Amino acid sequence: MAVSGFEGFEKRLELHFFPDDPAVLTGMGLRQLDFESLEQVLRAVQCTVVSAVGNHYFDAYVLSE
Amino acid sequence: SSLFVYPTKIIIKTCGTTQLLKSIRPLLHYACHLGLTLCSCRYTRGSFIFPLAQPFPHTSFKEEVIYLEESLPSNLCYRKASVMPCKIPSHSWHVFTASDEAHLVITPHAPDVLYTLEICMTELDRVLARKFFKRPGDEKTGDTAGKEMTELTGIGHINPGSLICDFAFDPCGYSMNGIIDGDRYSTIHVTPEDGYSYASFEFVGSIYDDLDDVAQVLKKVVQVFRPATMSVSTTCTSHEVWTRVGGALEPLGMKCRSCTVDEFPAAGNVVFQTFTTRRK
Repeated sequence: MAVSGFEGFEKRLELHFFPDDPAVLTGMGLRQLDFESLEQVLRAVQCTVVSAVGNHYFDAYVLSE
Repeated sequence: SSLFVYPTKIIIKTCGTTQLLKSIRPLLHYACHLGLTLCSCRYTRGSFIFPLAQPFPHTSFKEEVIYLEESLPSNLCYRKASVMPCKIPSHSWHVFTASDEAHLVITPHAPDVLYTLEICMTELDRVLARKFFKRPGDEKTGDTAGKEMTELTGIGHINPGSLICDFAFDPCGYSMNGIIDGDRYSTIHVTPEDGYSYASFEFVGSIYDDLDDVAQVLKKVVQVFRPATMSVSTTCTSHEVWTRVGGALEPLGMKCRSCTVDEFPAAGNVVFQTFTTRRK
């Protein structure tokens, strides 16, 4: 095996949800997840947040493995 | 690596040897507490440079598909897994999608019909790749060094006006997320080490955009990295977008070596194209 360097090719997962109660659609939905819960999910993926930005529509996080 | 959180959509994109698919179960758990039910899933990746270094459940695409099948709820009953072939054996494209009945097809009338371009570039130009190394002894933080790289490499000009958050890693490597406008983003990840240099560019656009803009963005991306090999996966319901890719790259000396199309539940069409510089 080649001397293993850092694997560049990414894995990409996209999940779409729908609200059990349509009234929720106007809300923040997944954006209500608190940072502790997000960190729980990222811990399962061996990642941590190093930078973040957001606007009216979504939040974007840069992660480090 | 990057994470994007919308009210009813979440996208996680990770490099290295992360166990990305292990995020599904905790995400379903938290979403359920928010009154949200999963309705569709899409998993994509290129071909690993170091496949033997990948941990469970990513040691093979077969293992990934089994893990996805076991992790997804039964209401996502429309499922498809495919390895889209390519003449360059090390550059196949792996796609798995799953959907429930209601979200099986994205109709062109859907107000938010976005398309996604996932670009993977290898054998970067060495001089350009060196710009993604931190200088020895450089005490700058990842944020500050990241901003410097964004400017130095011209990445800041790919989608002018986007809100960028960027980060430079020690001793090399770079990641950025750009909020373009509204609910669209671009994201770039670079591992510049010689011998296995790699960069990715992902761009979410709307089929109502001026498609010349797509060509402009692609040209700038090639100018930043000058890769010898480039693959482009276009996921969309309309057909025009992917046709613009070749038109943008060929004048830059990138020759199209393969083009495959496939249709997937909840994702519409995936068009996978690979390009190499003529010198190859």
